[in-house]
Amino acid sequence: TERHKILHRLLQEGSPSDI
Amino acid sequence: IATATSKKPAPINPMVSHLLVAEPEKLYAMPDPALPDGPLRATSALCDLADREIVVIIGWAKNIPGFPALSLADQMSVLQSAWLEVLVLGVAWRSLPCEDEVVFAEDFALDEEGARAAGLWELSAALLQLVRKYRALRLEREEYVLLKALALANSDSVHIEDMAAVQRLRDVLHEALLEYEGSRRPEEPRRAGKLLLTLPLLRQTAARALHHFYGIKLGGKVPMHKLFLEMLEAMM
Repeated sequence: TERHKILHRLLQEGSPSDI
Repeated sequence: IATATSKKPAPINPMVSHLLVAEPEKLYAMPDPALPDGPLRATSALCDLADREIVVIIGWAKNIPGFPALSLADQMSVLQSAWLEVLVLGVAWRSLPCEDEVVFAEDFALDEEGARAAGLWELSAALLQLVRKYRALRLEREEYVLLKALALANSDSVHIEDMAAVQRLRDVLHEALLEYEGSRRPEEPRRAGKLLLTLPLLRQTAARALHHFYGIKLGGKVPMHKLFLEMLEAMM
């Protein structure tokens, strides 16, 4: 998960902001 | 009454209706006007576009009925293995109305000359082969949205933990395709099969695109956003 943290966050939070 | 009823078009499959509504808005490449026209400008625009498309694809996947029911780990595995197929299918769909032109975005289409000048000819030629296949099939929007969801659910990632759940998602989408073709195209009983048989070329084209983008990453001359890099690395 650490290596794929942006995908993880987008799936969990659903917010595409602050990428 | 019987005649009027038989002339009424069959009601659209609920899965198809849902997928049509879930279709993302159009994206624009907006090539950097500060860069001189050429391979660097085109590649920069393409990498930036790909990064934004991945965000859109993740949001779109969450709207596919059944996808959010997968575990978070499996949602990640499926997306990591299939995002580029989804992206490539979108490019192929956008390119359908244009003969011999790849429409990467609404404001970024390349013919052969343009693709050669932009250093994108090899990738464009592979994409055009896929476009020709869908053009010959006269792919419809309803079929496109089903096929795109199937490309995602057809993931063969070795990291999937609950394969039965992914298989169920695949079955539901497959069933929707069969039902759609059965009601809309009864005169073409092999049409669903023909559409599914395009998936190997889609995967092959995505592999060519991966090779192209990974080469750019290794070249180190074009800035790439973190999410795009993360998703590329997940495929290597």
